[in-house]
Amino acid sequence: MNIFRGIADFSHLAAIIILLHKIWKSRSCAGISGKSQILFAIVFTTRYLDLLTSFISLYNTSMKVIYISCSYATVYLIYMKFRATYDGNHDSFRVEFLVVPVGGLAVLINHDFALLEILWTFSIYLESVAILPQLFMISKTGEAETITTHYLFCLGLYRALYLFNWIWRFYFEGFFDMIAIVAGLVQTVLYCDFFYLYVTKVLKGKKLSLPA
Amino acid sequence: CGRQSLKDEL
Repeated sequence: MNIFRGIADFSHLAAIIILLHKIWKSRSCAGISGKSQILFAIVFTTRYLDLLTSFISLYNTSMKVIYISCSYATVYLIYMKFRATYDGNHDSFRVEFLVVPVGGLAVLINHDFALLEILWTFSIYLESVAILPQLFMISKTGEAETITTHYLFCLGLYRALYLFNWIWRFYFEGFFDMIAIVAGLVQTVLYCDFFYLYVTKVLKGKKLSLPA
Repeated sequence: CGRQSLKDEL
């Protein structure tokens, strides 16, 4: 564990908690893409199936369990408890355009043609694009609540820090994982436009709104 | 290519 990965994991955790807390406190999921949240629940479920087959550390197991539980809790709040506040009309990204190609890619390009391995690869690919319905929703409505932008910033920062973690691990441990690195790069690039708006608007106290 | 070693990541 290096400093980049340590901060990244807690940034990821912060993002998840910020979103849950925001929905719970405001009793509303307005402006939040339920589709992105379902995709993240699928990402965690398919990636952390190894909870059943191998034990790495108490930290690893606890974080996995927390990520999975929180992602399901978020989906529950959006689609069940606060369903009336869910903005389905604006959450119109066609997720099958992500899930189907990503599934095909995971079957074609993986480290080992085994079920758990393909599901792990699928989760890595899917995570890299899972935020697209949320970004699409913001581009459609033209604005985002400030708390939602903090969520997105923490989520983007997490994968950007993992890139530094992988550079570190390559130099000091000699390991690299091309699938994770390429997908992580794609994922980080998708946030670049948002990072720019976050720094130039939100951090200066302005609301994130896009020109019409 | 070191794949197993990265399984400890989240």
